[in-house]
Amino acid sequence: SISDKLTTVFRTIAGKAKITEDNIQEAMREVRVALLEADVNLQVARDFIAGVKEEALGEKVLNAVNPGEQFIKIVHDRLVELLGGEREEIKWAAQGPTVIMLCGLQGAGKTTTVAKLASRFKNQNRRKPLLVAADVQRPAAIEQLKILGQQIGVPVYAELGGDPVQICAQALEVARMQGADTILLDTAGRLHVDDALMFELENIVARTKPQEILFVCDAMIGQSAVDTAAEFRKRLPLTGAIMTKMDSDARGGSALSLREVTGVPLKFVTVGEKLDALEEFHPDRMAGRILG
Amino acid sequence: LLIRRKIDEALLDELEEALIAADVGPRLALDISEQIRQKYRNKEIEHAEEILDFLKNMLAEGLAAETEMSLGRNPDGPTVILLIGVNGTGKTTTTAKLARFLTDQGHGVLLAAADTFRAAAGEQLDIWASRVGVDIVRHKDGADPAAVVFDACDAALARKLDYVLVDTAGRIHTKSNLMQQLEKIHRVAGKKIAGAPHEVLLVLDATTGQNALSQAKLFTEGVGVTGLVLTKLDGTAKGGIVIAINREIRLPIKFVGLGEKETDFAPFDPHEFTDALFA
Ligand SMILES: Nc1nc2c(ncn2[C@@H]2O[C@H](COP(=O)(O)OP(=O)(O)OP(=O)(O)O)[C@@H](O)[C@H]2O)c(=O)[nH]1
Ligand SMILES: Nc1nc2c(ncn2[C@@H]2O[C@H](COP(=O)(O)OP(=O)(O)OP(=O)(O)O)[C@@H](O)[C@H]2O)c(=O)[nH]1
Ligand SMILES: [Mg+2]
Ligand SMILES: [Mg+2]
Repeated sequence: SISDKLTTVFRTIAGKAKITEDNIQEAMREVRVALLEADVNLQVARDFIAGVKEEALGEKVLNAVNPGEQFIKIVHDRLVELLGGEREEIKWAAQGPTVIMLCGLQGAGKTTTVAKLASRFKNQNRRKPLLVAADVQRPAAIEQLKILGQQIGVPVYAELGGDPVQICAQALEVARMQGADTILLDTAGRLHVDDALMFELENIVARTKPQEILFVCDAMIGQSAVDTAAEFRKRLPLTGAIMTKMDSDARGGSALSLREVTGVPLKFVTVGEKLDALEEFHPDRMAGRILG
Repeated sequence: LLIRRKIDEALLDELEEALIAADVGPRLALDISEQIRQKYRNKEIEHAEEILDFLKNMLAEGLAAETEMSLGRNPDGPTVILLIGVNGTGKTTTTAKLARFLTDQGHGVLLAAADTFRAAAGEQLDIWASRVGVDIVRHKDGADPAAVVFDACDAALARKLDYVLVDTAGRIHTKSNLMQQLEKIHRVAGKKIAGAPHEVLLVLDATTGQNALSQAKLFTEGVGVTGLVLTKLDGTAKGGIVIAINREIRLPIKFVGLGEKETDFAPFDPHEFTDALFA
């Protein structure tokens, strides 16, 4: 583990701890490798290490009984600080319905997640949600959302065939008629480099003016998370992110990349296939997981 | 001489970074750049300009070596192919693509909808079956996946078909009960048709980072993997993690997924792959 490695870095032959410029450098290298193996983006890892260097050369480490431990603490605390900040809940509309749009790459977990959110908002926040099946492209995507909606007792608005932008716009009207106060838009997975489909998302945003635009990201994503997130952020006013499949052994370093590149907070994580497998994001747990 | 040496140090750093950016992983990226540095010192590489080509070739050969690129084949009856992998990697879509690939070659193909768990999984594969024009065996939601496979093998034997493609549910590789379920599917297939499954394809998402190593290891330990399919290569991710996997387990990459249509599918080409890695 990284703690073992750092303890070794700062230990001399006599078994006592010793700090030198050299082993601080070595410690930084070990942390860098740990971050990269956790899928933190290369540039983000570099910036992060540069950010802790000053503190690492400071009093706390130099005078510490166990410098390796102190070093880890600095790294861990800094990670928590970058990942966390204030816990942000959903930006509920002060008046009228709240529109929440989910977007992301193919297979990230959007459809499953949008149903989990609907269930949570209904049961914990006493909201009256409407799910909107705006993926008209993937085979049986509408059916998938309808089944999930049934399982949690939330209505699903869908149109067979048709244009996702129109469907979302129409959903606002349907919500008004049904008295739904929370409209959740499930969009089709898409590549950030697919101009036409990114434009489609921009149009959905323009027509429905969501209070929340949540980027759904798979915890196992690697280095390309930065390009992906940057492009989504460039084209859409993202307000948050959700990291999925955190029940796997993926370290989830993309969480740091996401935060650094988009500036948006991770609001939730999902931890399984069942519809109650949705949790609030905990920066300290994530930091520990990334560091391994 | 000094200037020439300076150029390639910077170049070696650049190559190491490109490898990391491609998800090869930090330790292997360093290893590889060290290897290249050695070859350059030993004059196996003459000029700095040759370094990139040398590296591409070295990586491509590594991926091609011991690679049985063709699909496993049953000489005495239907060939059974299992498609397995973590949630959302593209198994169902790949099953459809593989069906199209095989029917284009004139083979008779049957699909087995062995994901009886996820919402609309059967419907999704059903739609693909009609699009591609192949038969499909489906049971009710919640049915035993192994029973679906059993029936599908029966049907393929009866209809004298060449391939049974088994689409399984996505599963996290660290969940032992789900790995056991997969192992049961494997066993049942083997009881029904000798030697089945003749191919077990692990479907990997090209955007996956270092976790793909854990996936490859645990799926191989759990049920045995005979080949990889690397999907979503039409995105910006390079899928370099397969180079890291290749160092640890010999898993031939058989196909790549290049989009969401049934024709967005091709046999793996190591040289094309390594070219794209540094593009
Ligand atoms: N283990 C696990 N599986 C998950 C999680 N979230 C989603 N899944 C699974 O991941 C797979 C993909 O989920 P979907 O909801 O269909 O993903 P999507 O983003 O809507 O996919 P597209 O619409 O095709 O882009 C399904 O098998 C889900 O059950 C999670 O937190 N943990
Ligand atoms: N761009 C792109 N998308 C792909 C590719 N392969 C699959 N997809 C998309 O990825 C998403 C998930 O594909 P599925 O085939 O449902 O994945 P799966 O592994 O069967 O998912 P689960 O059964 O839920 O585990 C869908 O939106 C597919 O269209 C590919 O090669 N390129
Ligand atoms: Mg979906
Ligand atoms: Mg599937």
